Amino acid sequence: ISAGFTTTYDLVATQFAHYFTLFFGGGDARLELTPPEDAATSGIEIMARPPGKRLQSLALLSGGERALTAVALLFALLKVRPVPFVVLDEVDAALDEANVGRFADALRELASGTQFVVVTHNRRTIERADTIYGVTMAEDGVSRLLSLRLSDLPPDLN
Amino acid sequence: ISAGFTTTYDLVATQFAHYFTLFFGGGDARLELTPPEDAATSGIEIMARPPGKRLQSLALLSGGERALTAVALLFALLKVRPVPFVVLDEVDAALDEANVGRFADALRELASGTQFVVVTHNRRTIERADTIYGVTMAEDGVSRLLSLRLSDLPPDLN
Amino acid sequence: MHLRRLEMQGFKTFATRTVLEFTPGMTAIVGPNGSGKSNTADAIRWVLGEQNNRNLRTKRSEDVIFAGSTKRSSLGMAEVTLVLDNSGGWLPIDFSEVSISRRGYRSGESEYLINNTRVRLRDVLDLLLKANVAQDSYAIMGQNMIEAVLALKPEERRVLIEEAA
Amino acid sequence: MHLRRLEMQGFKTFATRTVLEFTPGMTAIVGPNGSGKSNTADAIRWVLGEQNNRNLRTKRSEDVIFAGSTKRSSLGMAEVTLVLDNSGGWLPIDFSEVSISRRGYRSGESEYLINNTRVRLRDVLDLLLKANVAQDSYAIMGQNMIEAVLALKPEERRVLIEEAA
Ligand SMILES: Nc1ncnc2c1ncn2[C@@H]1O[C@H](COP(=O)(O)OP(=O)(O)OP(=O)(O)O)[C@@H](O)[C@H]1O
Ligand SMILES: Nc1ncnc2c1ncn2[C@@H]1O[C@H](COP(=O)(O)OP(=O)(O)OP(=O)(O)O)[C@@H](O)[C@H]1O
Ligand SMILES: [Mg+2]
Ligand SMILES: [Mg+2]
Repeated sequence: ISAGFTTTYDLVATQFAHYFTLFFGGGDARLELTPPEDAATSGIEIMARPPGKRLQSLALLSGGERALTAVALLFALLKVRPVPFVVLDEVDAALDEANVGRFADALRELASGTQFVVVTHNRRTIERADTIYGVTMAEDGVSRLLSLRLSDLPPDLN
Repeated sequence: ISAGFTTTYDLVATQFAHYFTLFFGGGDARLELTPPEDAATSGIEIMARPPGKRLQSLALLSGGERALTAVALLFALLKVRPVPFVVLDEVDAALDEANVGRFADALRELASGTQFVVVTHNRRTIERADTIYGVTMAEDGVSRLLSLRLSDLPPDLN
Repeated sequence: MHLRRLEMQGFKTFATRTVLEFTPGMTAIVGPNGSGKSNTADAIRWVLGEQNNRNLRTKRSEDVIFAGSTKRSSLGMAEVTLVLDNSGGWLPIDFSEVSISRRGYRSGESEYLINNTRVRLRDVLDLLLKANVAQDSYAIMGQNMIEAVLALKPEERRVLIEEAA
Repeated sequence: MHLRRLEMQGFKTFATRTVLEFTPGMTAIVGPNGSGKSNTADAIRWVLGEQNNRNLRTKRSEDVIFAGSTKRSSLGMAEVTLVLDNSGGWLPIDFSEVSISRRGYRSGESEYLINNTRVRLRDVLDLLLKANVAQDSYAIMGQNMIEAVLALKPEERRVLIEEAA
């Protein structure tokens, strides 16, 4: 069991560092085992260094930085234990334009091997989709679905 | 003590119902005391009915509906126990355009009696501000502040 | 394996029959607050056998059935069908296209079907387990997933890794 | 009473002296992730006497002092001044303009000043308590306030009302 954990842990740690730097366009991050590192109950600490800043614990980062770091960890888990399709519900909500752009680029690349269904308000994420569905609710409390093109969306959509 | 609680509770409940309908552009909501209602330890349940829908508990609402309901409760508390200034940090993050619009209109009205400092990514909220400050970070990890006009902001800002 | 099509009827706010066709790459779902986007994600979870009300944002199992609105009365059944492309053989079942269906009634009972044949819940779960689409495999990241991940204590994060092992 | 001006130097990412002038109505603060927006809100909390690290997103009290970056070395002190318009007499102190300052050092010590006179923390807290700007009066709604309010159990919500009474 412990060997299996160590192998998986190393793989996830490597992927996490990779996705963090990809999403942030720089910087680095790592997972650390809390002491004693060889215990079967040691926890996992997340240390992150956004570009230009110093390494610090996850708790000290901004709202958007924390969200993007969490997404990097989730994607690392998906890479280590691949799934055929992924449904993401507004994971990009807290991200500014630049971060959404990098995140959406990464999604686009991953989408060649994994199918993504992404609920989002962000135009940059929507721009990279192959298919767009709009959901609306009329006054009768019933959801209706429409197939949309990018050009159907208002220009100032988030 | 109990009488003080009941009076405050009634005031907050009334204001909460008012702000909910204002923010949602319709519908209604209420606070309910969990049984036994006269106990000194009974809790407060939140029942909400967005426009066109049925009354249900807060847990069943959407992400944005929950956020807006929470803001309505916080504003009700502020109304009952007024403060001279309020700092809001991205409370409108989960709201779609229509909800942000109504929320920002309500802010604008309240701002005539209370000072607001609002951290936001939403253009509709920014449009109603008297003063806009932009914060940026250069590669040296130091924040810098700029006074901005609405026209300085990129058109597709969230 | 990828998703081909999702059909919903009577599921949460999808009172009338609704069909989503997916592409193999990336599908985006957009719309205002409360319009039904997360309900669509819930439908995928539900048809894949989700039993935990917390993960479906419901209090009782019958809450997934359209409860009516100010203009419509409630319905008695929810039905969701997910059609999967299996030409890669990801699912250990000899069909290039697999449809999984679930019907839920106000009594709390659910019926499950694979390619229109009645099966038990465990047949659906076993099939998906082998395809790595089990409930804890992060195939579906809900709207509060980020918050939940950030709130984990170090020991709880270890569990995430252990589940991926 | 309203805020007139906020001056920060050495506070978190505001390594160099920064001045914000507020208007009586509504001031918006915008910018990319991690640029310093929430740090500005933290500065207001901090100068008003916040002691709880959790509310300042710090682990130790010295974490509010600029810790350096890849291009700059860390500083030894953080200083924040908040200037308030008191022409309405909201604060029970005989000045039409009141400035509250706090300096924090790496030793963990803080100094407090009201109108440039050294005072104790409790003098600052007493002054603000009478103006209804006490720590629990919801004058400052942080970035996870919505989540926190939604996560409250019914008994915990009661406490919100009791504090407002
Ligand atoms: N069984 C049901 N019958 C009728 N309405 C329901 C049912 N279950 C949930 N709803 C309604 O569905 C709405 C939530 O929809 P959903 O969570 O899909 O919104 P959303 O599009 O994801 O919005 P957001 O952008 O705010 O996250 C709520 O208003 C809720 O009242
Ligand atoms: N003492 C310090 N010295 C240097 N940098 C610090 C210090 N304290 C916090 N930071 C940095 O400040 C950044 C967070 O800034 P802040 O929370 O103000 O961002 P924000 O503008 O609110 O972003 P978001 O839109 O993501 O919420 C983090 O990157 C953190 O590393
Ligand atoms: Mg949603
Ligand atoms: Mg912030």
